[in-house]
Amino acid sequence: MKKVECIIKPFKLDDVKNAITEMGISGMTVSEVRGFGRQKGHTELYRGAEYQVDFLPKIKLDLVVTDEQVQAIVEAVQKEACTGRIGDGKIFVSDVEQSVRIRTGESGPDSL
Amino acid sequence: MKKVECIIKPFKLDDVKNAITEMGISGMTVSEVRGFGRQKGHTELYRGAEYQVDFLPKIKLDLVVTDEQVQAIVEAVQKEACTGRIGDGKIFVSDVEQSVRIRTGESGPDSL
Amino acid sequence: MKKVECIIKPFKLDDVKNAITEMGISGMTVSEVRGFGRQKGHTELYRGAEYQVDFLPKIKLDLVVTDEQVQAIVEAVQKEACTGRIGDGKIFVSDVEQSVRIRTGESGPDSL
Amino acid sequence: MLQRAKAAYLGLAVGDALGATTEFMTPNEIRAKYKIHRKIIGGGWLYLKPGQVTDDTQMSLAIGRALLSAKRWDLAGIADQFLVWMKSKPIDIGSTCRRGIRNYMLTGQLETPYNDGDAGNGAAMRMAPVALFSLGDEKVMERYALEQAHLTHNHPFSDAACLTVGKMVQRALLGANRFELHELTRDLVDHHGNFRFNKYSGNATAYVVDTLQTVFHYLFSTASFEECLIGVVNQGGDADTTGAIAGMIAGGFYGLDDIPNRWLKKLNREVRAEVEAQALHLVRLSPWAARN
Ligand SMILES: Nc1ncnc2c1ncn2[C@@H]1O[C@H](COP(=O)(O)OP(=O)(O)O)[C@@H](O)[C@H]1O
Ligand SMILES: Nc1ncnc2c1ncn2[C@@H]1O[C@H](COP(=O)(O)OP(=O)(O)O)[C@@H](O)[C@H]1O
Ligand SMILES: Nc1ncnc2c1ncn2[C@@H]1O[C@H](COP(=O)(O)OP(=O)(O)O)[C@@H](O)[C@H]1O
Ligand SMILES: [Mg+2]
Ligand SMILES: [Mg+2]
Repeated sequence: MKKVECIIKPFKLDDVKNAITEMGISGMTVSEVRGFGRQKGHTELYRGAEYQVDFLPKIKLDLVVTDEQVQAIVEAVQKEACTGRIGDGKIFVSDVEQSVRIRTGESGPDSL
Repeated sequence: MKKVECIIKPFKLDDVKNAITEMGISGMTVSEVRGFGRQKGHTELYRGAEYQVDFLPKIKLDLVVTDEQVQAIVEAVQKEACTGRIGDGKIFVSDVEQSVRIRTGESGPDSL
Repeated sequence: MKKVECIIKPFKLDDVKNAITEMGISGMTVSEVRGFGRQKGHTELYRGAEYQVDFLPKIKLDLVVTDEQVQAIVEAVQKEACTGRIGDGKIFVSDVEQSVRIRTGESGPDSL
Repeated sequence: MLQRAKAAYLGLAVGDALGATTEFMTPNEIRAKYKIHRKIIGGGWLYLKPGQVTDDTQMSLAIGRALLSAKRWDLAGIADQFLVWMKSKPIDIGSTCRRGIRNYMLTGQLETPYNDGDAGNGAAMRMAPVALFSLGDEKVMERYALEQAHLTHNHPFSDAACLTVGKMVQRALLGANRFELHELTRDLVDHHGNFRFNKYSGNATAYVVDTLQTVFHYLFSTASFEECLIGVVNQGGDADTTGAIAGMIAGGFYGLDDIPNRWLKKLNREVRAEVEAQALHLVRLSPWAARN
């Protein structure tokens, strides 16, 4: 099994979620994060001084999927989340050794 | 070392935390996330139209533990976090290659 | 490629971020988490009763870097985030099998 | 006969819509909230509108669409319809069904490998269109039942359940009496003793053994379609599916006139229309129709 971790622009969440649910993905876990990279934040006025907002809001989507699904998922997310402008985000794939569905105790790919 | 990542229902945090601290786990890192899966959110009225709340609040617990502790921890979390109703969550185990305690620079299982 | 996951005290974010950007790290993803460990929270008065605040605010920094950069990054973060007092945090290193830059579809170390 | 076929298929939809309200509840919780749940009111864990159906009816309709468009048994067509259905963002999909459909999407395989975890009721709940399409030829029904089941569920208990449910629906349509239907359950219990239901445990989970015990207990201890379904859905557990399976057998057995009109009227109009149309066309394509 693999974890596909996607950092995307917040307004892309619905498009990405719809694209992956159509591929039979049973679920995902989402968190609000802030990204720092080449994309610059805007400047803000605070107590009379202008300063750079460095960390931009992003959405992090974690999906654990079976090995066979990884490539299709990575391609679908990249296609859906891409605007072509700096700051679109990243997709990282890493190995998951065990998975358990808490409700039933099932484990392995059947628990996904 | 392994990372045991648990997505659980928020009201289960204390029970799960108590169960794992009783097993001698020294620390954990917790974040608020939102889950999407078979469990439905309630419907909400927005601008006169009813829509389904898709993403439900969950708690994500990350514990890095030694290889020998993994099975006992996975079983304890599953038992404690389980209500038997859809949406109880998942446990994912993945490999951690290095660990460092920032305060002392110690590394390896002793740093956990 | 490796993911270097750093749990640090919130006021250390700027120091750590500056240290790693000086090493040529192009980006990172940051989230607010809460930590539970040997560091005790303070007690708070709530409805007339004193209780222990167990989970303390921490910042989690995720940086995906090339294999060659890992040791230097780990040392820099540890040095910068360390205050010598309990609760300074942890650094965990794990393997990343694939990485994609969403904007361009580039993959591998070039996408970082 | 056409009326009985409609009654079986409508029984499935009515049981699904009625039971969905009490799915995953315990009998005590149902009693506390509804005293006796006997109206189609939607709600439930899926927040349904009154008369809305779930995967039990939708997957059955998918099978019907494949068979009616091919006018012959078409397993790949059924798999394709399941895939179209999965992509349509249905209100719910069971995890075993989802895995099977996903496996078909990724590999094109029309049979999922054997799995201990496949002893759920997700294949048995789809038996109505299969029974209607193969009415008049039990051997053919058996072949079709196992082929469609193995798209998602590959386990001897699920297989046995599909065959028994299919036979009961068909024989009910062909005029079997209560004792003849009971005999079919005794065959099942002979082969798999764990399906025995004469000391009913009250478990109504999605484990196919619990599901059929619940269905058979209420089917044989009540005397009307309404009484049977009310008994089943107030047992909670996987109530929409126990309701659907009880509904298809009881519907076929008691006939259309015995299905409460108030339930039929509450059923979603489009679902009701398609169920009725499929029932008629499926029977007209069956071996029974060819002979009559
Ligand atoms: N090395 C990295 N490790 C972890 N997250 C990163 C890394 N580099 C970038 N990111 C994340 O990806 C986002 C986009 O990166 P950025 O450099 O702004 O644009 P682009 O990916 O289009 O070149 C950042 O805001 C951050 O959340
Ligand atoms: N494939 C997945 N990857 C990551 N997180 C998931 C995945 N599937 C489910 N989850 C998480 O687990 C939670 C529970 O999943 P859900 O499908 O609602 O119920 P259950 O696990 O009881 O079948 C979701 O809200 C989500 O946070
Ligand atoms: N086993 C662990 N797994 C994940 N995070 C941990 C673990 N142990 C500690 N942490 C994180 O590190 C922080 C500091 O740990 P703590 O035990 O308080 O101090 P120290 O690391 O200085 O001994 C915790 O607040 C928590 O966020
Ligand atoms: Mg259902
Ligand atoms: Mg059900």
